[in-house]
Amino acid sequence: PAPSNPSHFMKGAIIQLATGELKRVEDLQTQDFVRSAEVSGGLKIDSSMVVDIRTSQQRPGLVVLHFTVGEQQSKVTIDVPPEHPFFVFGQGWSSCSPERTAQLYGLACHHLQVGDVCVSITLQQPP
Amino acid sequence: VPVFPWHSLVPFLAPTQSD
Repeated sequence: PAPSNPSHFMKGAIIQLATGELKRVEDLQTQDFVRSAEVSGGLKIDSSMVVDIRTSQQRPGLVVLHFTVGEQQSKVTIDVPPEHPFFVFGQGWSSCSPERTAQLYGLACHHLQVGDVCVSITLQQPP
Repeated sequence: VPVFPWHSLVPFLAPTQSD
């Protein structure tokens, strides 16, 4: 079966930032996410470091990514298809299989590696 | 042309709080 490809990762997809500005997905930069979180209220950007990448035993075709998230270094695990792009701080779009990402989305990616720090979002803690 | 919100592109990773 064909994988379900969220079309927001297709090259050329129009993304609305929290500032109202529109950008193509391939033109996004780290600052766009940081600024958007700042003005959105209630959301904040976390730094999520990739600490392990494995192929899933339970769900063939998926990869299991282990992250340590935020200042508390909480451990979070997610299963994703290898073509799923993540935005790495200072580097841009990255996936476990840049070849598949290019095939399916047309989006140019770096190779996601252990040690990469990805942009993730979480709820802002009340003061 | 569809327009997607910025927050749909990055994962929501909620750390599990333990206090």
